[in-house]
Amino acid sequence: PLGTSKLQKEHQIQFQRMEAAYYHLPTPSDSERLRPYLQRQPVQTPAHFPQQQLPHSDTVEFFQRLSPETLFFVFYYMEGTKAQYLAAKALKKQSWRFHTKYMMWFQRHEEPKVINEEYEQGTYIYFDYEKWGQRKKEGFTFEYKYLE
Amino acid sequence: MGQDLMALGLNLTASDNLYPSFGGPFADAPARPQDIDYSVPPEYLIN
Amino acid sequence: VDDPPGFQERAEYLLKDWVAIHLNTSNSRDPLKGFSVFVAKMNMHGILKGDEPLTRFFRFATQYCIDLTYRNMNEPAAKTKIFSFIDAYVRLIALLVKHSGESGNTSTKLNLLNKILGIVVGLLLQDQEIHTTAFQQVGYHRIFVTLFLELSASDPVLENISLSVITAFCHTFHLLRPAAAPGFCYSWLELISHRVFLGRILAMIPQQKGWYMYSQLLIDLFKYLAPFLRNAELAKPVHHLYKGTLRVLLVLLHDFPEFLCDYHFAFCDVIPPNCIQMRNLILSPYPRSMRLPDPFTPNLKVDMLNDIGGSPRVSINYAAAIQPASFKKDLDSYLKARAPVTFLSELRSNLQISNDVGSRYNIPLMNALVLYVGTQAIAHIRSKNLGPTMATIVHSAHMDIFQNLAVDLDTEGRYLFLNAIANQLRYPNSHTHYFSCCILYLFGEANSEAIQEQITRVLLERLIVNRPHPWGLLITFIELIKNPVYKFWEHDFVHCAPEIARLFESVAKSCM
Repeated sequence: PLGTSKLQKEHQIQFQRMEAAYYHLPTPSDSERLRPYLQRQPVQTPAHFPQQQLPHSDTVEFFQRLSPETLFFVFYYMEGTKAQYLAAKALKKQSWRFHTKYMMWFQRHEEPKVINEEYEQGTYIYFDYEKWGQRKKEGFTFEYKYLE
Repeated sequence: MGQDLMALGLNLTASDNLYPSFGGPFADAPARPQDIDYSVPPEYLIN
Repeated sequence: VDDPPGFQERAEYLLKDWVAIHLNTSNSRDPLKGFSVFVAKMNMHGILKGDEPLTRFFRFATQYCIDLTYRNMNEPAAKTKIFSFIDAYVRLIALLVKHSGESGNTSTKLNLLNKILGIVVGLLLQDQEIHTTAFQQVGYHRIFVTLFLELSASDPVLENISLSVITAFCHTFHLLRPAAAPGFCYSWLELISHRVFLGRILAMIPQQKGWYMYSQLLIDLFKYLAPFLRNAELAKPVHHLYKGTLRVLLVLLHDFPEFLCDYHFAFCDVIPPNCIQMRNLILSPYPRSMRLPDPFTPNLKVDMLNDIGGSPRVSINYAAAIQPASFKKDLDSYLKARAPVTFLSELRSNLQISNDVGSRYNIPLMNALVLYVGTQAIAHIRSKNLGPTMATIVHSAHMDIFQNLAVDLDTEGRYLFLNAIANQLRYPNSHTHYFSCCILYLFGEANSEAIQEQITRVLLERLIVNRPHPWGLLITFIELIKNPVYKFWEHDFVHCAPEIARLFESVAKSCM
């Protein structure tokens, strides 16, 4: 029984300003840290691509099912995000180790020849993010002070 | 009749809390892991 | 007072110098390295020599960022350029706040933070008056969200001031509430519902100390939306803000139902009565520790439920809302002595505030009166070691008042009165129980079919909107249509139109 109620003058002014703001709305990425690579702008992908976020895609288990290359991509191109954090955890579960000086991921290729308090030495596989590929490195010394 | 509140892009049947991945009041879908700032070890900030 | 000669040049030089330091990537891994060098420079330029130069510097720097925003807004990839500059400036603010004064001296840090927030608020409100519909929210949005995220980083010094930081931002967002800065309303909703802000103010601050502050921000939002929502047709800009509000409320319903339970009363005071679904959203939550029995359970014995006797928390002092004090005094004396009878005949005049159709009554007073009388009734019944039932709620000063309101008010007033009762039909608790009995009793004892029809309308309009529906509403309506004592199906209004009859039958079928 209340019916409609006329907008008062002050509400009309408020509406004009709200309406003007409506035509340059904030986007979700305005509230996110700047992404050096991948801004948070949804891109229209073909309809047959998964349009919804895959279930449980924000869990380590999901990331563990991804290939190392995918994990490396997430790690290097989505830095400072939860995705990078989950990718790093998944890589560690696949016995990759992050070298904080070279900023690359290493994995033992065989039992190291030398192990002591400071370092271990032997043949490793590492992921070279500049050449974007896995490389073998023999006789590499992995100093534990660089183990993240 | 109001809105179909299930169609606002929130997973209301989720057992976990929604707010940690809330994409914002004007987002049609939750924020994905790559959208969420995270305090990662500073060594990971390779830029 | 204008800046001293040369000040702006120095301030601009310093600001750009800092941005260059910050953008030099090696610092992003060790922000402190460049900061200590820069602080020495600020000192050398006299910026840190007291309150005034520092205030001038922040006002200049903030204005510089906003001017940069307006200048570059239409450039391609504008936001990356604008944001990298603003983010650098905000990083400087955050470092100054964090490192000002001794690490244990929080007041220096907070004075500085509040000063800076106040400067940004002042510039925003002034800018809005200058630019009116050309006002750009994005620069201010970026400053606030980035500063909040910087000061929310996991850090022992910041943890120590987290409640004060949240309080400072709540105060700022209240000053920038949509009614004060309508051009900023979309950013404002983004800011108060940012996942980090929600997590901090509702989950991480101990003893729910952030809940009251957050309830005030939501009240600011509802008050702003109210005049636009009062008319069913929503213009696009309103609908966008309204949908955003619903999303935020859904997150609260899902993650913090107890918060909505505690503040439902204050929210219903400011949500327009025709905003049925949003109000249902506010009334539907129940404590996560509670298991709700299916309202459609045949022969559900509501008064046998474990939780039905619990007193729900109402975090607003509704008794204090009963004004003027003379009216409250008369009310209390009537409740006590069930006299003088003249009190009943004057009730309506205390509630009516105008003769304009649609806004004749003081809704918050109506809501407070109903809840106050109801809680007094529950206490009175309890004092006799009884619980609310159709027998224990009658022949009392409390029911005199409710029956008088049902009979004496006009259609508009009775609609608001019945709404005040229906707003208490929530999850199993003593208020739901009492008010469910109360509205059914008013239906059963009504001396005119108009009252019965209006009670039905008030319940029905809450049921036919999309979900969610409060548990107490469902069990009350089911009782009304099931219990033959109310002769519900014999009323003409139940069969007034085929679709209405079908609707009742479909509800009845789902009950059986």
